[in-house]
Amino acid sequence: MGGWAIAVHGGAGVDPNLPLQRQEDAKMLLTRCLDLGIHALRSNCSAIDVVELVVRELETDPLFNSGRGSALTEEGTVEMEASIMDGPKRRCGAVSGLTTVKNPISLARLVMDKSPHSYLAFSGAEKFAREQGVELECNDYFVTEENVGMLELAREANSIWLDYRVPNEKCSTSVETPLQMNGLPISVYAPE
Amino acid sequence: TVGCVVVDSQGRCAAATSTGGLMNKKIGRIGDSPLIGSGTYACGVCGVSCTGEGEAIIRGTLAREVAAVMEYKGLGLQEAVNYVIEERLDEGKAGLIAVSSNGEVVCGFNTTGMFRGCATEDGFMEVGIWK
Repeated sequence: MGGWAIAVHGGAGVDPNLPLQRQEDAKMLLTRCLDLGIHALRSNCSAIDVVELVVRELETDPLFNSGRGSALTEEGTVEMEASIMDGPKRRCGAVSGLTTVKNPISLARLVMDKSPHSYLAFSGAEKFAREQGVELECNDYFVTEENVGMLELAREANSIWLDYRVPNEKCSTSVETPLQMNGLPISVYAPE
Repeated sequence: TVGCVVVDSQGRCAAATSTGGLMNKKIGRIGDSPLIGSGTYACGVCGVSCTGEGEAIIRGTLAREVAAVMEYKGLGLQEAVNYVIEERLDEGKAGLIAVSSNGEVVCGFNTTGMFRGCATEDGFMEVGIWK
């Protein structure tokens, strides 16, 4: 058997013109999260505890699209979701539609450990969060100025975006652009 | 979307994924991140966390697919990730990180870039954005 290993990510689909400073900020956050996980692994923490610990750090920092700094809905609000899975017994927990839970991944962990279910969503998940006493924030806490600006751009381009995708000139000016999902015409998904 | 996958010194794998979803998404939209088997999966063989175009990841049950080709086709982790990224996404764009129970760690993506970092017990450590 090999030793321990860890990987973290902050999203795929990066704007090729992302400013260098933003790239450096992202690398620093990823390095900080790796160091956090490495320290925990060297202290013999279990894999399930380490993935929760690291994702909490990523949710709390506003740089990436999760927790604070989450992408905004068409109404300018935040709806968060998360899931966690423990390999040995394939236990799992998931949550969706969260608007006040500071660390969604920890609520997903509680669904796995403290509920008879594997997935709770929207008002049921928020009720479970209050019962479990997890840290709550008002929805504004999760909204960043930068994402308000990004939402405006997405609305102007009449499209739905992945992380860090900024419209190029043509799509932000051509009003006849069909509704887009992830930069593809919605028709790609319509069959579903 | 953010994620973390870990295999600990006892060979146990785990995976976690968290997200705000898509900018300008409809209220009530659920993506791949909370769906076990799509955005997140872990078993005795590997742990996987995915990110990218949620609808494509869901249709490809991407995270479970990595474990499945390892279990049923006997692929190693790197081959399994390459196979899934190349063969299971149709026109979709996505990326994933994965670890195996024998201490391997892999990242694969077909997008313009992916924010990722990885480290192993023997001292290897890498942080990157572009291919």
